[in-house]
Amino acid sequence: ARQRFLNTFGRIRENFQNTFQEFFEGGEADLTMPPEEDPLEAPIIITARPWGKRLQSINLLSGGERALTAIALLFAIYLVKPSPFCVLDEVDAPLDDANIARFVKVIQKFSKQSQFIVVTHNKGTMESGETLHGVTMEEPGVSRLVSVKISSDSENQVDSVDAFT
Amino acid sequence: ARQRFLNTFGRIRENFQNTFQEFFEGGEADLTMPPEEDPLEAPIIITARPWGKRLQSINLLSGGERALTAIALLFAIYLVKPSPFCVLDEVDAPLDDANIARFVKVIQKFSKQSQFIVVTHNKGTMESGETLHGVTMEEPGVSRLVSVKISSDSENQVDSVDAFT
Amino acid sequence: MYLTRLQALGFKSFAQKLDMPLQKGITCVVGPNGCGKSNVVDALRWALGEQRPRSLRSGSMGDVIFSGTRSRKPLGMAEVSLTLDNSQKILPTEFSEVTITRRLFRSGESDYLLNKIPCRLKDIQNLLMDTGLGTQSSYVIEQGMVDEIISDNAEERRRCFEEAA
Amino acid sequence: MYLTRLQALGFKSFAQKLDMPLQKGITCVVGPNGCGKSNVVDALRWALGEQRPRSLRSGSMGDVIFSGTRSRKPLGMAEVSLTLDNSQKILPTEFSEVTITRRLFRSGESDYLLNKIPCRLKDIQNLLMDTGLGTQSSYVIEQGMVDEIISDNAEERRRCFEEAA
Ligand SMILES: Nc1ncnc2c1ncn2[C@@H]1O[C@H](COP(=O)(O)OP(=O)(O)OP(=O)(O)O)[C@@H](O)[C@H]1O
Ligand SMILES: Nc1ncnc2c1ncn2[C@@H]1O[C@H](COP(=O)(O)OP(=O)(O)OP(=O)(O)O)[C@@H](O)[C@H]1O
Ligand SMILES: [Mg+2]
Ligand SMILES: [Mg+2]
Repeated sequence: ARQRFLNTFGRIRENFQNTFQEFFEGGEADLTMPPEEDPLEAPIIITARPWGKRLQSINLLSGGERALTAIALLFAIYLVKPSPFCVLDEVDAPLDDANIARFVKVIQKFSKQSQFIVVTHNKGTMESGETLHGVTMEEPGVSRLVSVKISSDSENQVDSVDAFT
Repeated sequence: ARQRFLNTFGRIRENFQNTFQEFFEGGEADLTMPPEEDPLEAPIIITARPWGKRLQSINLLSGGERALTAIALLFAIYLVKPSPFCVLDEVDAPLDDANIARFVKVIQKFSKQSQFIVVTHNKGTMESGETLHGVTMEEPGVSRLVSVKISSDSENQVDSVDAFT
Repeated sequence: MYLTRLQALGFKSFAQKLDMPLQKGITCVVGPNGCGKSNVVDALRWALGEQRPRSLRSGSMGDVIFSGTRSRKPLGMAEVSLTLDNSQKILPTEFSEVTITRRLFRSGESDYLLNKIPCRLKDIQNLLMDTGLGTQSSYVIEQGMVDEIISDNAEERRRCFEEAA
Repeated sequence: MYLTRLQALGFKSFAQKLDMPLQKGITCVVGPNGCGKSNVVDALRWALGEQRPRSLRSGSMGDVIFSGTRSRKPLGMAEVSLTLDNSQKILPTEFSEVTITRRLFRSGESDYLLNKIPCRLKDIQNLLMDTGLGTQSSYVIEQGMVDEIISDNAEERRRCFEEAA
């Protein structure tokens, strides 16, 4: 069990070093455990260095930087055993416009291999999708789908995005 | 100590019933503790009913509904001993446009009595402020203030909001 | 392999039938707070065999059945059907299209069907076993997980890693 | 009573002097992720006597001193000055304007000043005692607190209430 955890940990770590650089367009990050402790018990330490800044523990980063680092790490874990589709539920909430653009670029790259279902309130994220489904609740407590397909219909895109937010 | 906690709890509860209705423009909410337990140990139960929906424990509400309920509760606590100013750091992140409008209305009402400093990424919230201060980091790791005062200058407002996000 | 259709009736806020077509690439699900977007994610997980009510934001499994509103009575059954394209024969079955159906009644009884043929939960779990879609829903990344992995709580952070191992 | 000016130098990312005028009503602080907005909030709390490094997202108090970047050396001291309008004589002092200054040196030594006159931390705490601005920073509402109060963890939730009592 110890060996299996160490193997998985090693793969997550390697993935993380890559996904972090993809999401942050630079900088570096690492995942470590204090070597003298038992790998099944030791705390997992996450350090990250966004471009131009100093290497720090994840807790010293800003809200948005931490969220994007966590997203990179969750993707690193997902990539150990990638399923054919991936669902993201509002993970982009703390990101500013520049980070949304980076986030979207990475999702678009991954989406060539995996299907993505992305729940979001963010207009930048919405514009990256090939399909948009709107859910409404005109009658309180009762959901209704108001579909807007925008694949190959970018004219339609801007108005419908406004209608849903 | 028990009596003091019960007194404070009673005041928070009353405030909460009001703040919830202000933030949600309707509906109702309550704060209770199981009566048979020791008030210094009992779990605090938060129930809420947004307009038209059923009364439920806060955990069964949606992400945005929970966040707004929590904001109403944190304000209820703040009002027990209101300080002359209040700082909000990105509490509006999970709110949709309709809830942002309600949130802004309530903050504007409170701001007649208290000074508010609101950190936000949300354009709706930004447009509610009389003053806007932009912080940038052109040199990595070094913050710089780029002030934009927009009180009594609503013409200036729209362009400067775009510049900061 | 990818998802082509999600249908739901009587599941959480879907008192009216939900029929959502899904495409390859990126599909965005949008709408106001509380309208049912995360319920769509819950429906997907539930159809794929999620057994832990906590992962569906519910106290007990029966909570996923539409419990009524001020103007509608509760329903007696929740049913979700998820259709997958299997033309690449990634799932161990000769069908090139597979529809998984799950039902739960107020009595606590459950039905499971594969392409309309009754089966056991175990058959569905076996079918999905090698695709990374098993009982762990590591294909869902949500805000709560972002907080857990950043969290100071070493236990919570470790759990995200152990689920991948 | 309200805040009229916040100045900071050597505090966290303010390697260059921050000079932020503040008005009554609502002031919004905006900017990209990681630019220093939450650091402005930390500077405010620190000037008002916050003694817990955890509330300032730091491991130890010395972490608030600018620790350098790839192109700038660390600084030896952090200093924040906060000016309050006291024309309504809410603070127990004859001054109609009060400036609180706090300094921390790498050596661990601290200075405190009221209107440029050296004093002890206790004098500042006494001055603020009746205004709700004491050692509890209940005047700050942030995303982390929203999560705590919603949290299933009864302990965390209770703590928010006890701090008000
Ligand atoms: N069993 C049920 N019966 C009826 N309504 C339910 C049931 N379970 C959940 N709901 C309702 O569904 C709504 C929550 O929907 P959901 O969590 O999907 O919202 P959301 O679109 O994700 O919103 P947000 O943007 O705020 O995250 C709540 O108002 C809740 O009352
Ligand atoms: N002592 C320090 N010395 C130098 N830089 C520091 C210090 N403490 C924090 N920082 C830097 O300040 C930045 C964080 O700023 P802050 O948390 O204010 O961001 P923010 O504007 O609130 O961002 P977000 O919108 O993501 O919440 C981090 O990049 C961090 O590295
Ligand atoms: Mg949701
Ligand atoms: Mg911040």
